[in-house]
Amino acid sequence: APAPKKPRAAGPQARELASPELLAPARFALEMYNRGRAAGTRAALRAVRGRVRRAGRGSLYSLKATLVEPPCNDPTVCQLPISKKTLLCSFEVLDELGKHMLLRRDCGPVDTKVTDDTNETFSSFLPLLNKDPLPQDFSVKMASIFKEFVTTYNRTYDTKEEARWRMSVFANNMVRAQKIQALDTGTARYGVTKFSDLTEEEFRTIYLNPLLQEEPGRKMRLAKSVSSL
Amino acid sequence: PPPEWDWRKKGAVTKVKDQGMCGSCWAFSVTGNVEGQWFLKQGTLLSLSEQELLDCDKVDKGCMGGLPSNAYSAIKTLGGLETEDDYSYRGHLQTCSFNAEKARVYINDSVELSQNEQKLAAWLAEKGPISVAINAFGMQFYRHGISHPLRPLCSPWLIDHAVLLVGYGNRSATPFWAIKNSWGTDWGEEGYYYLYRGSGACGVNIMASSAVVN
Repeated sequence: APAPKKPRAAGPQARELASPELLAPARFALEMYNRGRAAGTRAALRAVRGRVRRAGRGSLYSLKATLVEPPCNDPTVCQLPISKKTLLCSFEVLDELGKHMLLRRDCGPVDTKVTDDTNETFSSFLPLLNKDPLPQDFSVKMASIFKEFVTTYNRTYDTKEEARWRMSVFANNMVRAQKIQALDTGTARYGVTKFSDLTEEEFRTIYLNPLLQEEPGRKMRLAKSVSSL
Repeated sequence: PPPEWDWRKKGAVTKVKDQGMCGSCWAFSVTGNVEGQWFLKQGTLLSLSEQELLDCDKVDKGCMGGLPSNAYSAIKTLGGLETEDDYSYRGHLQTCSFNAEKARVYINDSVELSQNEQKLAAWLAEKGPISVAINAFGMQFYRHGISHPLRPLCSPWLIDHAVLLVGYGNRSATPFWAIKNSWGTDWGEEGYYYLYRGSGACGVNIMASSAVVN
């Protein structure tokens, strides 16, 4: 890991950390990143730096981590040239009394100019929002809202691990909804919906229609406007 | 156009439907439009089959997505649409079991509408609900009110959801489109989405179309 930097002035509750303190949240983020992958295909942590905000019993870690994907070993699926892929990831990990929860995960290859999706856009729009301290009972409140969500929308999860994962997606989504709310110039309210336990990618894949922007479709004649009828 | 219009109040719109875990919004947008056109021309509101389009429109890709322009063409080629009762929605691809004898609704043509929102409003008020496609930014978490995301976040060039314009108006001086969605009544305002009108928000004006019923 790179040498720890001098703490920067980033508000009374935010401070940059030396690497050893980041290892536990970084390992948890990595574990979440590798979730569902077989041994031998998991990414490894190469470097991490970040900062922490402490509030009440919780700490929110904002991490910048470099991950290395293993080289592709299956010649039937490998893309040439076969090489290790390095990723730059931003993670937000909440630690409350030793229990971790992944709130945000944005990863992109190091050598591409645009590394990620709308979350990055939000970050650039909302530098201040990201520095706001977390409420002291953030995760308690979130657990309560999630429980209400599960009841309202009759959600069942196969395993405890799945339920924990869905809760972390839910918490991440609540932060996203808050950001969308802050960027809306109308009167709309955003928050918990029946889709709140889905990642953005799941939501897009299941409910949206990418063909609308990809395919030209059949050409139709232009309607006469009603004024000229 | 009149200052406000709502086809729901005039009986031209069926109840909100639910596409389930399937990217079939295009089918719901088109059946909603045809339901409105048939009502205005024939005086009867029939709830029409999206499953028929999913199964029998071979140009589109069922739950993987589709285009309203192709769906109109499929309805013409097939020979009409069955009702929801006769060909019920399942939310996944099945073998096409369209029965021409059960078709209750026919279309003659389809048209592309203006990208000018004033003209769209005028067309809607006179001719009926309009099939449109929008950028669904923020809709995952939308609860109520008039949505108006910043333009860079809701680009008109990233259209990914088809819906139905059923009306327009103003709420406390904020102009809106009333949009029938297909995610069930337990989403949005009883299944409806309200989007800012007049600035091409989320590309609402880019892909407007309608069937033609003679």
